[in-house]
Amino acid sequence: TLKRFEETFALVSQRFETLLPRLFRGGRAELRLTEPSEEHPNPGVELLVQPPGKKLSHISLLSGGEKALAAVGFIFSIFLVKPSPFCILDEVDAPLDDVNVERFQQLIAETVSRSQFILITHNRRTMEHCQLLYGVTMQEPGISRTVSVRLQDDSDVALAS
Amino acid sequence: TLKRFEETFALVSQRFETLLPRLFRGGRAELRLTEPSEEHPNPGVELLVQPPGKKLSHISLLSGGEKALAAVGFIFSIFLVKPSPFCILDEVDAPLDDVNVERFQQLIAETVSRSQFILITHNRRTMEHCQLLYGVTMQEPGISRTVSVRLQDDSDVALAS
Amino acid sequence: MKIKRLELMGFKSFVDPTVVNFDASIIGIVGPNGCGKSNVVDAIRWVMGEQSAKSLRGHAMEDVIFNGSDSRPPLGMAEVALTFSTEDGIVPPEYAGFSEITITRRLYRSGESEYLINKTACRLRDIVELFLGTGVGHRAYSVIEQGRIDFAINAKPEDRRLLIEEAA
Amino acid sequence: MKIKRLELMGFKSFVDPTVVNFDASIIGIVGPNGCGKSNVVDAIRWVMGEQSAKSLRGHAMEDVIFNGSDSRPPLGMAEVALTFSTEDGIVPPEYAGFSEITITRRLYRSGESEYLINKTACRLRDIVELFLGTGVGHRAYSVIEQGRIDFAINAKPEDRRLLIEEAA
Ligand SMILES: Nc1ncnc2c1ncn2[C@@H]1O[C@H](COP(=O)(O)OP(=O)(O)OP(=O)(O)O)[C@@H](O)[C@H]1O
Ligand SMILES: Nc1ncnc2c1ncn2[C@@H]1O[C@H](COP(=O)(O)OP(=O)(O)OP(=O)(O)O)[C@@H](O)[C@H]1O
Ligand SMILES: [Mg+2]
Ligand SMILES: [Mg+2]
Repeated sequence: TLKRFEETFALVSQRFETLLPRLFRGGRAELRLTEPSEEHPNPGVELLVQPPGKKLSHISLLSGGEKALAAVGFIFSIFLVKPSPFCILDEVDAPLDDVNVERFQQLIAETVSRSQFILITHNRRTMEHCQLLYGVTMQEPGISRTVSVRLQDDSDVALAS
Repeated sequence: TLKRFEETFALVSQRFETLLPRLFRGGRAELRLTEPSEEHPNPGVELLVQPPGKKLSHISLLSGGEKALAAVGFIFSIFLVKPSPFCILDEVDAPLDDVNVERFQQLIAETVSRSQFILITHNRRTMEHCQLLYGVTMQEPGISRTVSVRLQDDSDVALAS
Repeated sequence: MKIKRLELMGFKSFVDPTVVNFDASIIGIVGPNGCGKSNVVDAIRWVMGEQSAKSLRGHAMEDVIFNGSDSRPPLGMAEVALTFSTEDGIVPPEYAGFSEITITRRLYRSGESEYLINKTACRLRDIVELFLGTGVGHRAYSVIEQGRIDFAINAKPEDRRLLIEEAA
Repeated sequence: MKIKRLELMGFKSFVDPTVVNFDASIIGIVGPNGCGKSNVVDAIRWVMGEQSAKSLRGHAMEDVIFNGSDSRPPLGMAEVALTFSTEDGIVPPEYAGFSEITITRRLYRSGESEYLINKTACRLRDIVELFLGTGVGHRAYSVIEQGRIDFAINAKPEDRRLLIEEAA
């Protein structure tokens, strides 16, 4: 299985190197294997991300939104190598600004032919990209019910029963 | 100093018990001291929160937004006992829905007579409650500059130089 | 193996029988804080075989059973059923003849569990094996829980390796 | 001790001298992802005496010095100055005569640090003592970094105790 891991790693890192610059509109990114050690005989995986115009730095120096975008890029790189029939993302758009929410949505639009997406979100821009919206309400305190939802123009998301 | 801790704890927990039901519009909340043990001779602090209509449960069962609101309530309870001249909050509103963002802002409005608030946010509703907005831009990649900002009606926040 | 339908009863805050139809490719779930959105994700992971109560935000597995509210008493059982469509051809050979597959999981307060595939009793192993190799599973890279998107970034290198091993 | 003004130079992504005036009670800082908002918070915590590079998201304290971009070479020094107003009367006795207090911190790539209060050289201890008992300090409950709001909830009980001890 080591051979399979190495093959998959090579494919995922190829995807990562092309996907991240598209998400960040420039810059570069790379996956690297760490040196095996006594404690961890199997090599681990390091992420290196360089947003456009910046120096290549350790991922901890990235901002909250840049980290979330890089993480989405990493997950999707795995996804593109081994698509799974469905993908569930719970408020991954919370740290993203409006520009990055659109980029995240474009990524979904490119992958949706192979997989189904279930997105939990508070962000109106993300809601606008959904084909179907389900509302969950707790009109009776402590009891969840589902309702069907239609996005109305500028007012809040309308919950219909 | 143990006596001082106990006095402060009593004051903070009084505040917590009255503030949380106001934030959650009902329910109840309590701070408790844990039993001292060999490992931890000093008692620790437990938070118990019961949103309206729900059973009192361990704080880990709360939702993402309920946890953030409870955490804001805890921080402000300490704040009300020992106000500090300024308070800096970096995207604490990210997990909150629109209703809870308004409640969070009301809490700030009640405390602002004693302290100055610096809020980092992507949320338009929070921006609307600020008296002064500073924009940070990176028009030259990798270089941060500040600009003054005016909220314009429906379009995006206008960055002026 | 796209998701067609989810049915919950007595699972966390979904005390009454609830059906959620997933008839689209991009589905949004919206609602106020604390209303039960992440509980839907927990339900899907649970029926697919999740065995860790902690990763379902509880202390004991019993925490997934509706534990009461101001107006309703606690229930004695939680049940979740998840129906997949087999149109995309990703289906284990023994289920090739079916147009859809339904997996069901029940937990009683007594601690007893039941698992079913297409209404026939089976073991947990059978459910886990159903998903082997498809890229989905209760811990797979295809389900990102709330607050866990940073996991891939803040994780240790050997934990990130696990994500790639799943896809291998 | 309300904040009146922050001046940064060579601190993280703020390579050129930058002045931020805080002339209001509720101030918002906005801008796209990665533009430098949280770096402003790091600058305030650093000048107030923060000694842990890790809690400023770096590996070594040198990581706070501007390390270059496509168009600019790295700098050799980072400097931050923070000016407080003393109008609210919260001020240590030895500074009672001043209408404002400015604290300054510099770090050179050589590892050398300088601290100043109202342009007079001092030690780190003097800066930390300035804030003792006021409820502010680089680790106080009054500065919540990004992603740390859950800290109070997910922390261990003995860590939460620390937050209250600070207010005692
Ligand atoms: N066994 C249970 N019985 C009843 N209610 C439960 C049970 N387990 C969890 N809950 C309730 O479910 C609620 C949390 O729901 P959930 O985490 O799905 O909210 P959410 O819609 O994701 O909110 P957010 O937008 O804040 O993330 C909690 O308030 C909790 O009290
Ligand atoms: N020493 C340094 N020199 C140059 N740039 C640096 C340095 N340290 C950090 N940075 C840059 O600062 C950026 C992060 O800024 P910051 O965390 O303040 O963003 P932010 O505005 O808070 O974004 P978000 O909305 O995503 O939280 C990173 O892209 C990083 O490359
Ligand atoms: Mg949630
Ligand atoms: Mg930030």
